[in-house]
Amino acid sequence: QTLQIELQNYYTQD
Amino acid sequence: MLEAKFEEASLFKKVIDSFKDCVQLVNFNCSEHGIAAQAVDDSRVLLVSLSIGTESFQDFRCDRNVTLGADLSSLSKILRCGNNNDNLTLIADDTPDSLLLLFEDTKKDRISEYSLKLMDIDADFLDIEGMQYDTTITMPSAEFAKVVRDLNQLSDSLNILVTKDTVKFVAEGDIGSGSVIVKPHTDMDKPDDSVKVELDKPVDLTFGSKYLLDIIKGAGLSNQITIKLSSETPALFEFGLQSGYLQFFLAPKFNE
Repeated sequence: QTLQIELQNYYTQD
Repeated sequence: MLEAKFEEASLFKKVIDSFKDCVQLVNFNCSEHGIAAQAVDDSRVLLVSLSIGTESFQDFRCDRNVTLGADLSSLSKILRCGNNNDNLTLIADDTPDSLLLLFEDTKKDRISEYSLKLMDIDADFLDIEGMQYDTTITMPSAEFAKVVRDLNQLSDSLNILVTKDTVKFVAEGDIGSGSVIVKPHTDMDKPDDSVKVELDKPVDLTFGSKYLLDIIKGAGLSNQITIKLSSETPALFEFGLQSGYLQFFLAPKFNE
């Protein structure tokens, strides 16, 4: 089973 | 005052068509450097980053930075009203509540004018600069689009494995499995048909096919796509413009 991760886990808010 | 004239409306039409299906509300930030935009899809998995440099315009003037908040489905409706080879000029004042789109057919002396209502869009801006990647693949965009479309029929996930001499795309689903191997090569006669792989570290990543199907809508913008991958970070898929780019950042999937 694969899990989709959201972008917020990688990028900071500018 | 913004006055941005495309020699052919087709460029802007193609750019908007390339990402209107994955994001709806977009702030276009206009400055002396051109027009830029960033938007994230509703599922927060795919990010679109657009930059149209001033060289892409026949004329470009932007006295003060101005933000144009637009609903892409509405913008797209208006863009369909112009012909591909019309001149297209985007006009807005410094604090606009609407954007004027002027299509000119210089041969027939026909001028069409449309006004698009703008909106205040409250959107997060993510810092995507300065990411490090383990591998960079450059390949024909049509070939990448075909691989994505073909393997999408088998699975809702696409696995991309990159080693020194090979890029392997794999899909495993209920009806069976499929894989496509692409090897680096240089085509002297048609450089755009070449495949190039730069590798620091082998990569093994899985992506949702439905997002890749959105990304390949950009394939009409450029003959080549650049794919940058790194283990456990979002991948970058980039289509180059004559001046600027359309980039998609896609978060990978993980095994639970």
